[in-house]
Amino acid sequence: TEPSAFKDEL
Amino acid sequence: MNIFRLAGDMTHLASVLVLLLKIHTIKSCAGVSLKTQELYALVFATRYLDIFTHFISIYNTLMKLIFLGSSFSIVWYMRRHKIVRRSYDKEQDTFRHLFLILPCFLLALVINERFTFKEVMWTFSLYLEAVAILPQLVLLQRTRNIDNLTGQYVFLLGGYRALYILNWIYRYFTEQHFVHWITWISGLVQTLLYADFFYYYFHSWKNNEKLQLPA
Repeated sequence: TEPSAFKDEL
Repeated sequence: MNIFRLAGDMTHLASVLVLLLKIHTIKSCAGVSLKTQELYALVFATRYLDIFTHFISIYNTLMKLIFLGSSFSIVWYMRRHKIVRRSYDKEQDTFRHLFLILPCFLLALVINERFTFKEVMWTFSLYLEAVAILPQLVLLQRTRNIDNLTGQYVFLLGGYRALYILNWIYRYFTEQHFVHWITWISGLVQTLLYADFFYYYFHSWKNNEKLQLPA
């Protein structure tokens, strides 16, 4: 899983 | 994407459109903090570094382009447009950027999820966005007569943040996710900064009075 948070948010 | 997230993005978009409408149509930026606008331009520039290398969706790319384009064009209008810039309250808008930028950058160097250039810049943009509204709030407090569009702009920005918190709560329960402390805490701080403004905004709305923040 991608450790960095919420990269799909703006 | 859930409904809170979409509503949040649309509120954010509306806030930017309200501000551009004011500046472009009325040719006035009275009551708008250039410092806050420059901070937002920096926030988007550092957050969307991967805009052309990491594709998420057309929606995502389009919105990023809109936020980058609008924030830089607002700064351009306020600094360069020969009519708009005359209405800028330079003497009132005295907040120092560096007092916000430097601590946020240092914090991002220390507290981040991964020590890489892009990740530190992304974290920096989150910290900076949390406090970027401060020069605008200070300016509102100094301005005796806050016009409707400026009041609505700040209200919509605060609304966008509140909806993002609902979005995170929703995501927490519906997705397999880590506890995203950095995003959550900086987002929470950012939303709390609007609490005072919201109080006076609703108060003036309820009593049908002009919005005025106490000194």
